[in-house]
Amino acid sequence: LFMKELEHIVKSYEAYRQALLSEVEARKQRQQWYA
Amino acid sequence: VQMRSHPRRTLKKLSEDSLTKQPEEVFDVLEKLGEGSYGCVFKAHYKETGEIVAIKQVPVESDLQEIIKEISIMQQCNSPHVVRYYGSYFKKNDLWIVMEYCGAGSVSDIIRIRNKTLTEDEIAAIVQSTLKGLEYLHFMRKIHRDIKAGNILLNTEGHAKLADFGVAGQLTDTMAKRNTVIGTPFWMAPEVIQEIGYNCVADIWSLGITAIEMAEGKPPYAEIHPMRAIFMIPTNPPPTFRNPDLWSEPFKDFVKQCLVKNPENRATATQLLQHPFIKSAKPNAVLRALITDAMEIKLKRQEEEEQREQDADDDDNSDEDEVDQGTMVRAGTGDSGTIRAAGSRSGTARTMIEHEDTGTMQSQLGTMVINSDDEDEEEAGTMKRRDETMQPAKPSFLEYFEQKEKEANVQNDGKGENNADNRKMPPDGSLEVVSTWTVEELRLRLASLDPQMEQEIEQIRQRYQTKRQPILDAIEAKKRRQQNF
Repeated sequence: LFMKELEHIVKSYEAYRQALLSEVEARKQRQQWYA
Repeated sequence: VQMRSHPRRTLKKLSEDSLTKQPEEVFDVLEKLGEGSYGCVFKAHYKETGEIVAIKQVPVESDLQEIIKEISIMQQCNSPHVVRYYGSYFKKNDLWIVMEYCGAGSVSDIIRIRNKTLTEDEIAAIVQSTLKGLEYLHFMRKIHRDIKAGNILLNTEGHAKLADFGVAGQLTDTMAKRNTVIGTPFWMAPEVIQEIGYNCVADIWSLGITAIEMAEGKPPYAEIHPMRAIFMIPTNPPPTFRNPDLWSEPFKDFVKQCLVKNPENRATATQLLQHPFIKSAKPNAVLRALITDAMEIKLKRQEEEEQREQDADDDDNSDEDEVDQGTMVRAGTGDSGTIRAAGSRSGTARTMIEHEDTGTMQSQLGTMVINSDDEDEEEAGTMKRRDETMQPAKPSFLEYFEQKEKEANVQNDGKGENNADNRKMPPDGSLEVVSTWTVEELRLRLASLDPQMEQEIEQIRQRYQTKRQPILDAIEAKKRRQQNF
């Protein structure tokens, strides 16, 4: 159970990290497009 | 430094007379060899026979469960490839465990002291002895569960011996596969991490990782956060060498045979002893130069240290870090394949960069025990335990988390809304909120992500510990017996 909870936390944070990184990348591309 | 070229007389066990005396009457404690996972290890002179032994002194208030397991496993083993156990004493608040002395120290110590990785010849000789130790252990239906360079000791004759059985387990006929997550993350087999049950060949995976560690100075994924590595090991294909061109085909194939993800298809110790890489291994004498070199450096450092202590009584820098952060040279290849600490000067081709934080992570990352497999104690009839107030040892990877958390708190201190606590992850399924944040906000949230995750992990760890403690206490109450060894 501990490992399952641990896995859930790590996976959630990984998804969150990916979402943040994608958003940063999208903003960067948008910025370049505007430029 | 004097090398032994002939087998010494081997001590089997301490005499009855010795065991009834106080330990300081039986031994002259000579010098501290180092600090193990559960206490300090000293070199000592056994007065009765003149032999040199190692004594591990463990405070009784520490978690004795693992150390008692270690004693029990060592007691049952009788192999030149497994560190021998001679006897134990209770002295004031310490348990003294008398064991075989391996003068050259652990393989990881040797790598660190010399700042050099090992050659294939040296690796083959060490792996051959290790495989013999594993073959014996597995024949005895025992799993080591923490094979790594730090747990392979060398004596001055160049014989490698398995040590540190603190997390070893015993398989029974009715329990052919265990399902306890145990070991040191980077060396852990995928099936151990996945908790799908594992057997002796889990040690073979760890041996494959250890072979890479000896060749490259660190195991695969060492630069990745251990909690993330834990999820990568079962998911990714088996790890390989960072630069495969540097290594011979037999060596690469040997490691490949060890690092087979499906344990059913993984070779056993007996099979691997027939592998060309092992069959062509040179005699232990090939390790002599390595051992002499390491012991000379150690001796020189000790002398320098003594000199420094004498010279500078009021010098505040006497407890400086022993670990050299400098260049680690790949053995036998001049300057190619240099491992260097990040930030140091080196532009050589094929240079492997060891990041500073990686070193910290690896050095602080101890053996990890997640599910407590208390059935072990039920099986091992010779185990005894006496303390009532013991606290489970905190895994060092959590100390790493706490340290990171503290660092993050220091960084965020005084920044008000920049504090990690104010940047919690949005509830599940609402990640679209990220598009509403500014770039600065996104960056701040990325920066606070790791400390937050670590905080959550620590919280659930504590929650489970609170649940487990009353059960463990009840088990301990049942097991408390006399304390003779």
